[in-house]
Amino acid sequence: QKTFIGDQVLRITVNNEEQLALVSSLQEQEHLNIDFWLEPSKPLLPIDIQVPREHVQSVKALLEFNGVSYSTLIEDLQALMDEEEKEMVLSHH
Amino acid sequence: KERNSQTFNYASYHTLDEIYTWMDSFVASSSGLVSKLQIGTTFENRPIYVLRFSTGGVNRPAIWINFGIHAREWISPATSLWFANKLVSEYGKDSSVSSLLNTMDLYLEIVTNPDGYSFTHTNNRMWRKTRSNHAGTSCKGVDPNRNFDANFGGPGASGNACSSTYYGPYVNSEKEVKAIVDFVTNHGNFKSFIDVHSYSQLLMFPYGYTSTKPKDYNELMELSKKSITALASVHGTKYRYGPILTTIYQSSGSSIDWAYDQGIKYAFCFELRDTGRYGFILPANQIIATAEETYVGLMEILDHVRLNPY
Repeated sequence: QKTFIGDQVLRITVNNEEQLALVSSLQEQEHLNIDFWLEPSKPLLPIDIQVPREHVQSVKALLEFNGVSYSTLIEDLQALMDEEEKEMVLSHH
Repeated sequence: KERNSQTFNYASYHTLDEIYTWMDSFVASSSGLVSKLQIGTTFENRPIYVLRFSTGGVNRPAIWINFGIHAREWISPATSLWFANKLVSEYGKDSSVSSLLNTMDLYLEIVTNPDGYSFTHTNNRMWRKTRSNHAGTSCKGVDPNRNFDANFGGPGASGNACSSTYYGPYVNSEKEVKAIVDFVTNHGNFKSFIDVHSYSQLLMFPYGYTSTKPKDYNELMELSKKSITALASVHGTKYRYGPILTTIYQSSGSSIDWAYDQGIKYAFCFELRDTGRYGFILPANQIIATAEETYVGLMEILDHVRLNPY
């Protein structure tokens, strides 16, 4: 079973078309393995991306360097899924 | 095992096997109002089921609602189970539900992408696509909501088989998509087609593949506003609404664009709630609240469909 230990989900808000294009370009960088939960659409609408643990710092650095604001929506994706799993097991009991 | 549909825990997420077992007990306890149809099989040979709510008549005008075409959107099938149970319990008590089912048939596809859904429970919680194999690539799966015959392969879908929005090798290549297309086409009397996703709180209508407004734009805008206003009255959840392209982004090959181009005027797509910023991992304690508000929003649309035959 695939695990997501340390993966983070970032909520990005872009202010203009230039920033939008920058975030959209992350989709083409396959080595980063970023999963777009909410895809880029237009400025001011949120973009949610799931970033693998090993790329969290570099993606954040890239956003900060380009003045793109973001917040960390989910600190550790696996922790949230463990919680979900626990709830399902409890419900069975 | 869940013993019957009344003791079933609607406030929890369930595996595919549990949902399929629930369907049988639900049908058995619905006093003939609900039947189960198999409309096809998946790539991995799982049955694809639809629940039919009908009070009789031949080929009555009908409503189609499918849930969770993207496997990881667990809140959608969870909402559909509650919705199905609510319809049965309200029939004969609530005038909207009774009038609706006395004049129209309703078809619910509870789990639209069974292979993908099962995969999210066993291998990868974040899986979105089908599980099909196609020649020339080692990447599996197609985005079923890019695989319909609505500007197939156009902007807003990917030709890269490894992408989560891969449109597939050809139109209706996915058995899960073809099952819907064949069923809806052969039935021939659907008046509404609703595709329920999550998350981000949107109610959308065609088009996604073009900026051209649908000919029923004004009516669909007004109805959307009415629906999301009613929905918000339950728990205060705010939705945005409008055509797919202007509300979120351009997408080709989507189900509701296909349905609208088939002549099904009331074609809508819901993106259910995530008010707590959990994405696809919406806590189970929000299932009932989501289902309650979605029911109210859906009933606004279904009432309108019933009162405006065409």
